[in-house]
Amino acid sequence: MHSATKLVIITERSILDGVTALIVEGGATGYTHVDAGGQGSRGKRSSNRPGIGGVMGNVKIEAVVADHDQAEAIVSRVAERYFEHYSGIAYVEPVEILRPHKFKV
Amino acid sequence: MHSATKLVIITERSILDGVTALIVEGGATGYTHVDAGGQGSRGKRSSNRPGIGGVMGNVKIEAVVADHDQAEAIVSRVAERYFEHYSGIAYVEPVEILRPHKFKV
Amino acid sequence: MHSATKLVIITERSILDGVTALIVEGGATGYTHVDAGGQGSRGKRSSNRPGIGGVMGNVKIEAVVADHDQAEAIVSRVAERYFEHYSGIAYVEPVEILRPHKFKV
Amino acid sequence: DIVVDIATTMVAQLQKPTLAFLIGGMLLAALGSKLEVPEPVYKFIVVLLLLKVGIGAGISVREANLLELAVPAVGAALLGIAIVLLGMKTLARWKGVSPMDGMATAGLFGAVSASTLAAGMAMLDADGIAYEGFIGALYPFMDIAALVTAIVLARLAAERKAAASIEGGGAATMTLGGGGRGGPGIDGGMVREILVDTFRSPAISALVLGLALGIFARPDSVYESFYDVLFRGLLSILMLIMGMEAWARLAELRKVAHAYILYGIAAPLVHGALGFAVGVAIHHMTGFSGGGVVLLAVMAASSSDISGPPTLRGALPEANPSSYVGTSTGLGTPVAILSIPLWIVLAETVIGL
Amino acid sequence: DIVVDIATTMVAQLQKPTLAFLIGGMLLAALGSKLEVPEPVYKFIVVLLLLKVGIGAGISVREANLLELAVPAVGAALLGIAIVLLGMKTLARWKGVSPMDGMATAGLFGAVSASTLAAGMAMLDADGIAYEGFIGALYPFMDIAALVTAIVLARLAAERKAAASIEGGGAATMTLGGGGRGGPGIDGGMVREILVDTFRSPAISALVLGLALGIFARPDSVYESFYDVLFRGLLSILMLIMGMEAWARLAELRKVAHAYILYGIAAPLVHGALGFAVGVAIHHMTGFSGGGVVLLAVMAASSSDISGPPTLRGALPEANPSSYVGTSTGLGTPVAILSIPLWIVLAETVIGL
Amino acid sequence: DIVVDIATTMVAQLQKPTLAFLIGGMLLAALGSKLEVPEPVYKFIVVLLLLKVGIGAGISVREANLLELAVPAVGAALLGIAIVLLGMKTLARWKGVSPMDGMATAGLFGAVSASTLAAGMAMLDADGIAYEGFIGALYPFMDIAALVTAIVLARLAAERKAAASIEGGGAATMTLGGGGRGGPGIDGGMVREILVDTFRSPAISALVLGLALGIFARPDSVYESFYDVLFRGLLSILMLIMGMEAWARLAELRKVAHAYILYGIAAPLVHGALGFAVGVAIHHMTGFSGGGVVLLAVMAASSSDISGPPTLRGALPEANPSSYVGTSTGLGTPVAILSIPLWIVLAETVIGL
Ligand SMILES: Nc1ncnc2c1ncn2[C@@H]1O[C@H](COP(=O)(O)O)[C@@H](O)[C@H]1O
Ligand SMILES: Nc1ncnc2c1ncn2[C@@H]1O[C@H](COP(=O)(O)O)[C@@H](O)[C@H]1O
Ligand SMILES: Nc1ncnc2c1ncn2[C@@H]1O[C@H](COP(=O)(O)O)[C@@H](O)[C@H]1O
Repeated sequence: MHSATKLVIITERSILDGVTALIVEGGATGYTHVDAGGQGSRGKRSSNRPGIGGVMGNVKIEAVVADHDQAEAIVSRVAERYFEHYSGIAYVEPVEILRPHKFKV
Repeated sequence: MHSATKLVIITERSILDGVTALIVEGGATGYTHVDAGGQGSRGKRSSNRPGIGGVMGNVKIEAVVADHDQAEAIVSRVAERYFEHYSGIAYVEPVEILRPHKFKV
Repeated sequence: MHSATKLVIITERSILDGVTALIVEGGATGYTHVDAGGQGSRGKRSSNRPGIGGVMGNVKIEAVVADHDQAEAIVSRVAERYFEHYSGIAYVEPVEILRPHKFKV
Repeated sequence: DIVVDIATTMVAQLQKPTLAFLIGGMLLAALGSKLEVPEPVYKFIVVLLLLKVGIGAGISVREANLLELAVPAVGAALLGIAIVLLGMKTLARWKGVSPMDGMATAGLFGAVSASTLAAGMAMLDADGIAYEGFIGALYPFMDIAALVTAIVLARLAAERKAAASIEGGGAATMTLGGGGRGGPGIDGGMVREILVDTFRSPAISALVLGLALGIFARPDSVYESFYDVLFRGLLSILMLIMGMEAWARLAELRKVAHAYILYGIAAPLVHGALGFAVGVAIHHMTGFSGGGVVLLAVMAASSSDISGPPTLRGALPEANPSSYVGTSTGLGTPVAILSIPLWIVLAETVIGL
Repeated sequence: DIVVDIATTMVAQLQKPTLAFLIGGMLLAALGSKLEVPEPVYKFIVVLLLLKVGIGAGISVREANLLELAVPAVGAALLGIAIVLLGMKTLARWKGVSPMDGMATAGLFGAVSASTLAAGMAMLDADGIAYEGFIGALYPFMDIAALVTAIVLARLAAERKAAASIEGGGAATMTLGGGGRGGPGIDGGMVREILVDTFRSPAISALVLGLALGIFARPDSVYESFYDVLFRGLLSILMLIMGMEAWARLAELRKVAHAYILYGIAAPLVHGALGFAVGVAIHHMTGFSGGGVVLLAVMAASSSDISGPPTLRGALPEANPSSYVGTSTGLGTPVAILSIPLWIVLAETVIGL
Repeated sequence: DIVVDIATTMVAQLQKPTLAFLIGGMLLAALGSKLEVPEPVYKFIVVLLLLKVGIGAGISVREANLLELAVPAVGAALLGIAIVLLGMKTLARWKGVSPMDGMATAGLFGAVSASTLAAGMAMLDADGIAYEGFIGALYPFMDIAALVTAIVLARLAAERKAAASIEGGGAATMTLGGGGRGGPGIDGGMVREILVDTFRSPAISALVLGLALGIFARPDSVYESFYDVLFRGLLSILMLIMGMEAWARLAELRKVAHAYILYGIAAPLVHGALGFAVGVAIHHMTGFSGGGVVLLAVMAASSSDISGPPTLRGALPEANPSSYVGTSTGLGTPVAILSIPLWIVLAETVIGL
């Protein structure tokens, strides 16, 4: 198997489109996202409470990219662009993939 | 980037509040959870079948903490406290983070 | 803690039963799945748009198995069997577990 | 004669939408249909039905004198306790059934199922059989009495087992009498916690909210134009879901002991008969209507599928949910719903409707 | 004259809620509105509409003589098969369209869309035009005939391609005649599997359940008080969703060959005309009502958006879902719904309503 | 005298379903009930209510002369702007409140809450008090005027802060007058972007779609048989949800400055009085009905809980959502709904209903 890197960003649902645009610009061939709930430094956020017009919903976004530096670059850009005013965390982890051509642009 | 550890617990939805309380007590700055379905030693569990009053729903909880021993301590406590009578599994994995201050209490 | 391997498969919701059958055949003691949305080489897929009879929904399936080769074997089989005509990606990552007996058949 | 009567009523009732949708749902699931009613819609239908039952009961409690309600309420609570005790002496002692699982199952069968009660009301409405409006208010009495009894007795049994040696039979008797004054470990705090947990469960709070609104506010206009109008239609969808779910659960029952299957089929009938007997007694005491007797029997025969399981999962974690949820949703509920015509015929024969 | 007639009817019909909501939905999506009807609610509305169509058909099948139903049913099945064959000769042979994708698309266009049929019924109800109650029962005949034909023919074509050399033209003809007796690989088992899969799909099972309830049970009271009352309102929401979804799919169509766009616009009209012709023939044979002819044309013109896609995805994995789902939901359904007034005017002119 | 009058009306109104469900919901949440109405159902109810308000307004706008609508529309827009300015001078300058958070909160309180407006309409309908059908059409005027003003002024303040030195008071005045011709950074493009974003929000698009359908199509039949019939019932569920949500948000308010709590309680009353005064003025100018004046006051008193938050989150990311969402949903909405009887009594006393 070949080594690759997965980046994960957990942030507000309202900026999902913005973050995924940065991920694709950063060279990822795709991404996957899932509605989530959670708690962080800005209090509790949940993905399915009625009311609050969706402003308090969380989403977990992940993308597998060919190499570590690329993942770090994407995560830094997202943190710079959003994490000052929006809540969220980000991390990367090593993974192994079968078909490397699927993850190189 | 700095190294950190992510712990993951997949268990019954009805004890979500209890498990997250243990995670926060164990020193995590936050956690994220997602509704899940699955199959394990106690049969199939699904997150969105009508009926059965939510008793059979699963949830996947993850938390990033500063170091490995802290993660192991949290997972052991959760397993001790719940896994005798409730269904569930737990594991930890190494991750890299940008902003270490976000994950230290 | 003991080392183990987690495999992750992100693919179409309509073949969830088929993929999980292969995972269990491959020796996993269980699996967990979550509805997801995303974008890949075949365009955008989302988990909760009305219409399109569920054909365009995604799902993320993960299973922890005792060793690396077992995980690789399962992922290869799924890729061979489905990835020619169905959209999807797969990867494995190293994890650590508390109770090894839970993951050996 | 009665048997022929029952059989013809059963067939006539099967054609009524309520039972027909239940059977239709079971058939669909048996044939492997992928039809699914989304879970949020199911939850919403249950909330609407419970609000309708609660508001209806509240509006008539406002006008009824409290004494009329007191006797059936006590009867309902006693029935809940009796059903759990019966389960403790039978199912919990059976070979292959762990006492904890047995008590949890008996607790569910003592509690009440909102969908079964609603089905009973719809069938009486369709036949034009009158019943007291406050019947819905009996639901929490039987439901809570059964769940609390089951949890306390199961906890006691577990404590005793853990403590190995017997402390003397007296401890158990004291618990029955006073609920909270029992032996070691079962102090008042625990019973209060169970009560609070049961009242906070979605089903009981929706019902109690409906009751409160019916009594204190004047929701008559919205009740007639919305809750009552949609009731029969939403119930037919709920029956469809219950039928499909029952079949899915039956598959899970294959893994548990045969005792559960026997209990799942026989218990609703035995409990229904018990409820019927208590109902007839109340009928002679306070003039309780024939329709009311039928609904009391239906409540006794029913087993909780919505509010009971989460409460038991929290209070008795040792009990295996597949066995008590599977028996209640897979067998208890369909048998209880299908036996409703039985109590209607019995009431017609014994006291006249 | 007719053209002016059609134009004025179209404008008048556009003001009717059914078409107005569809167009409103498309406009909203085009203007980038973030309005969304949650998916569980959409699924529930579809289940309710199919139950209503099924129960309504079941109640009238109970009273109709089977012969009256037999002729239109055969006509519906033949139409389904004919539409697929037509698609095989045209779209599947087009440059830039893979035969597998072409056949899958033809299969969807031969199948029936529940929302289009419901829209047709609502428009006839609003104009007070009568039609046979059992029309809903024709849905499975056309839907299954089309899907099975498309899958069998596509599978055969794929087998032949894989086998490289031609076994002789006869194999294909045999398949047409008997559905299951065809060449290598297409044995009876496969057709049975497709049939079972189609019957288990959520849409067909809800429809068939409604039919069965209508025929065997007496759901008339719940039908009138719930299913029929909510029908027009829920349909207006469904039209809104279909309009929004159609626009979203149109964006996907940009990536596929132009042939799909042509087929998506022209095919509903051609298929509708075919359905109309068959309807008029049945009208002369068995006195089939004018409203019935319109609905047969609407069914033929429609393309499946609910039950078809999952069945095709399982049976023809090689086919690219963006092309057949995009063409059907993006173009087929809106064109079929907007052409309903056309068949109404034609029926008025040709046979009088 | 008036005070006694108001008190008795309040008590009588509390018994009406609308307020009773709101209070019931708050009580349930306060007692820790786990009752939950699923989020997709909540979203669907809101879409239905907005369509009903929109279609109703559209049908009457079709018949009304535009002048009658023009004056109240201008009044509504001015009210939206005035409320934001008031908030800027008071809340935004308060110690412990960041100007950005203050402006965002003022923007929400200037905007309109669909559930509060619907509650007002239901209460007037129940009392048989007439009001203009086009009232729903005023919603976008006040909502958009308030949100745009709040965002532009907040942006300006932020720019100025970032630019450190003051460019001269004139820049702010110019912005007020012309919306887009303001100082550095606030060009026409930005206002257009805010307008587009607000129009695309789910609530405004549902309302505007309803308006368009009411004006151009003839949805009267489906409006009467579905949207109007379900309105009161669905509103009672929405009130229940708002009550539960308000309590949950109150818990969050403990973490923010006390100023928000004061503003959350006092502002709806002050804004309502402002709306009432403007309404009375319009009444004398164009004969605006007493019911219309009440609804204008209700709209002014209300604070957006559905369409406002997402728009502000995108346009003012620096503002902390817990403070503005918490204040609006936790305090603003319940206070605004509970104050509806106040405006009814005032309208009766001042202009006669
Ligand atoms: N230590 C953590 N581990 C996992 N998830 C976290 C952690 N901290 C925060 N989160 C998630 O990130 C979201 C935003 O965090 P914050 O910006 O701290 O409010 C929360 O709602 C959680 O879902
Ligand atoms: N090997 C595994 N890999 C991934 N998830 C698992 C595994 N085993 C169990 N699970 C998940 O953990 C839940 C509880 O497992 P159990 O306690 O074995 O019934 C299941 O419902 C699955 O979602
Ligand atoms: N690089 C990637 N990282 C994460 N998820 C991906 C990636 N590429 C594709 N996916 C996911 O896999 C699904 C199918 O991908 P594809 O087969 O490329 O269309 C997409 O819908 C995404 O959810």
